[in-house]
Amino acid sequence: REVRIAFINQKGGVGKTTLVLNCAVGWAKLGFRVLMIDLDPQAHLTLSLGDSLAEGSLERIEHNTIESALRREKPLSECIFEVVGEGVSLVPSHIDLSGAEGELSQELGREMLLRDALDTLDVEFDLILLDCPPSLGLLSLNALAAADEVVVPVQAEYLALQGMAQLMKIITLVQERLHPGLQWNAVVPTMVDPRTRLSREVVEELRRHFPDQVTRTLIPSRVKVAEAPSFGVSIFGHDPHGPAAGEIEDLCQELVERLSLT
Amino acid sequence: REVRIAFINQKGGVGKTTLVLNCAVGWAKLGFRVLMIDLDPQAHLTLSLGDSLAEGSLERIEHNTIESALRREKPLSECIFEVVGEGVSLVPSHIDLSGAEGELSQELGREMLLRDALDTLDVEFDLILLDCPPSLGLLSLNALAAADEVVVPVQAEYLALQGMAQLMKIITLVQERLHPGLQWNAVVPTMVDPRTRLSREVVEELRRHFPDQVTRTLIPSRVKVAEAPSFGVSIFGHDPHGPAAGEIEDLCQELVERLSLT
Ligand SMILES: Nc1ncnc2c1ncn2[C@@H]1O[C@H](COP(=O)(O)OP(=O)(O)OP(=O)(O)O)[C@@H](O)[C@H]1O
Ligand SMILES: Nc1ncnc2c1ncn2[C@@H]1O[C@H](COP(=O)(O)OP(=O)(O)OP(=O)(O)O)[C@@H](O)[C@H]1O
Ligand SMILES: [Mg+2]
Ligand SMILES: [Mg+2]
Repeated sequence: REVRIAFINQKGGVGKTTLVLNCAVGWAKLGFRVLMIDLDPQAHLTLSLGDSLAEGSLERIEHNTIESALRREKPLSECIFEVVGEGVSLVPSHIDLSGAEGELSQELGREMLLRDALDTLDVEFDLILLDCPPSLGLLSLNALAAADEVVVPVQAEYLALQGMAQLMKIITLVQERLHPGLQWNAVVPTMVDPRTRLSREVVEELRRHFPDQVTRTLIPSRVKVAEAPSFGVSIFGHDPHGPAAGEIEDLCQELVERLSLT
Repeated sequence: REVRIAFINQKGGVGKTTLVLNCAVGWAKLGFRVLMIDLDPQAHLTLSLGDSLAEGSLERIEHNTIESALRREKPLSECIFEVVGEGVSLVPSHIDLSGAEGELSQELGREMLLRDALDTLDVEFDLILLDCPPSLGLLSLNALAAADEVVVPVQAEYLALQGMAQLMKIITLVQERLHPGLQWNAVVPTMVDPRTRLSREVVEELRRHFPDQVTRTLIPSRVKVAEAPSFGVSIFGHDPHGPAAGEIEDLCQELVERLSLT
């Protein structure tokens, strides 16, 4: 069946959402059938793609979000929208998911809701990417309990490793109590400023602490990458021949091996 | 008495902590007696200043944090450490504050714990700066219920305004139910890349939506600003004659007027 990949880091603004969209399209260009699931109530992935969703009237999107699937009000298959022109699909999110997270914490098996929704999905995909919110709450736990692989984007900044210890504990707990099959094979240094010594030192420190996971490919900080969402497209739709697109392609290739995607 | 200023934005990594330290020292250079309170369990402010705290053995810091004061185990005056060489003081945080946030949510008047601690503070300061965590939970609510003024750092990125609506609601709720005296007079565009059109458009959009609050002074994205915490100092300790120090000085002057600090 499909490989499910959770993009997770409880720190805000480290590049999770941007990486999910760019890797999704990068993998689609390699021939994979890709579904992205927006698990963040802030719904940045959904908002930046809003106008590009096939049959995605604002009303239809609002009533067919990941929340509907987690609450078992709708099958996941009814919440899938094609992203026109990029060759990938999306299950959208909405701010209401924030209230849902509180209410769903009373459910029996509350961490398994996403896994149940995915296990009953009758639509075929090769890869399902989970865009996590910046927290280690119920939504992120659902992602970890449902995922086969974990990818951690880490911003190359001072104190980047601080949050890693906490994240590692949570991943280990999920492996022990909910999902032994969960694998963690990738840490991706993002928004790297290759000119600054600080950036390089942080990446080296990451490699020392996570020698088996830190990717060879680094994702530098680039204006085009930051601009692409405001045009509703991935880096491939915004600047297909620029260096940033090439870096994402390299990362996608490297992750095919690391995450055993074929 | 002192003016208490909450630096708040539920989005992660927008520059709250960096601005708190740099404005603290900027105001100290103008003659204000400044105390910073680290309200974030991730304790980045505390960690970056760790080695510069007078009589700040690791053990003494751990047992005299903001948590001790919020739990009423110690008076706030016992949790104050001088930041050597920068002319400001700090009440440190610690990861244990994360657990405390959960337990303290059962307390009567749970949003007023910080205000109580500050009201009984017998040490003299002119300004007390509150460094909030990236959430709108109990710790941030305590900051809003205790503060006289709110400063919102906003990163000049696509979807920057998304979180503002939610933040505005919370500020309004606090004003209505807990603290009518709370004022919101400042929104500070941070990490602005003046060369990119996206950055300029986001700042213009901010000015349209918050004409009375957005500061004239913008805080550009600068390598020196990102590096300073790794040396345990403010921008004034790291690069006092560079452009970034000047930008912080301009901001401090502008905020003296906006926040009626004299
Ligand atoms: N490689 C990059 N170069 C330049 N800007 C980037 C890069 N990656 C992401 N950004 C920008 O940084 C900001 C944060 O990125 P993004 O929203 O992907 O992070 P996130 O981890 O998903 O944030 P959140 O925790 O809020 O979900 C966005 O404005 C995005 O455009
Ligand atoms: N003006 C700036 N120029 C360049 N880098 C900056 C600037 N301001 C902050 N940074 C860097 O951006 C990162 C995030 O900044 P900071 O920790 O102050 O944000 P924050 O809002 O406090 O984050 P959190 O939500 O995690 O508390 C840090 O690595 C910091 O050094
Ligand atoms: Mg995101
Ligand atoms: Mg901070």
